Amino acid sequence: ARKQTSITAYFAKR
Amino acid sequence: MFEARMAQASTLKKVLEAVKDMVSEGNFDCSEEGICLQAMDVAHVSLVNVLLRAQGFEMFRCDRNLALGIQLANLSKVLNCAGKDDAVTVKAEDEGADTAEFMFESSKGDRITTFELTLMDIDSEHLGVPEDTTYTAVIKMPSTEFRRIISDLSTIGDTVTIEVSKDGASFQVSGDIGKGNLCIQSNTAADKPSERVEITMEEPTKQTYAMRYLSFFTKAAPLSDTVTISLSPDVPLVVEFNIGEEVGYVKYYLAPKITE
Repeated sequence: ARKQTSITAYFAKR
Repeated sequence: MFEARMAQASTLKKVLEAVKDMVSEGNFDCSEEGICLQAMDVAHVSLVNVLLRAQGFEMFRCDRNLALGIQLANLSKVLNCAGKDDAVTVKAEDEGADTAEFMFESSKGDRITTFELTLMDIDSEHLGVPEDTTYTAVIKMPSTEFRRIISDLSTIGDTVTIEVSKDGASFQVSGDIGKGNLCIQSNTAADKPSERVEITMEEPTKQTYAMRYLSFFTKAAPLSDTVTISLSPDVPLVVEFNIGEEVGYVKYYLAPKITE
């Protein structure tokens, strides 16, 4: 099974 | 005071069409550079970055940076009132304004429509997207071809694996009814540059993504003849549509699906 990752895990909050 | 005039209201309309299914509201950040919108879908799986550069407008004046918080469905209703060849002028007072004005002028100048759109306070998170990412695989193709691939494969399954190898780029999908595999190869001999397919690969790359978001991204196809898809292991996919030569762009980022 594959898990959908979140975009916030890759790009830091500014 | 903010005031900007765009010769083709249809460009703004296409930008709205490109984002409104994925995002319900957003801040249009206005500065001397132009107008920028960054927003995530409700599940925070994808991100869209829109830039309309100041030089892409006939007239652009922004005395002070301001954010126009807009419900996109409402802006879409307003933009749908613009005629095909209308020009659009957007005006807003400085920060804290409750409304923005949208004025459409017919090309003959004999019909002028003005709307005041209610603005809202939107608390949006801004993500820093690194500019210097190098991708191991890049696919450039006609945006209509991209739209067709995603539209066709969406009917088969909701997850797609994109694999770029020396044999080309393949889109593999599986669902309840079975599996599909679509393979494209570089075709740099097409008559028009906009019809060419260009696949560049630093190393073989294979990543899996949710089809639903790729379908949202294809809504930007009317903005640009070509689309560039960039992927690398374990980083978000980028789908980029350039608007005109230097008017701006719509860039989508999509977080991959990973094996647990």
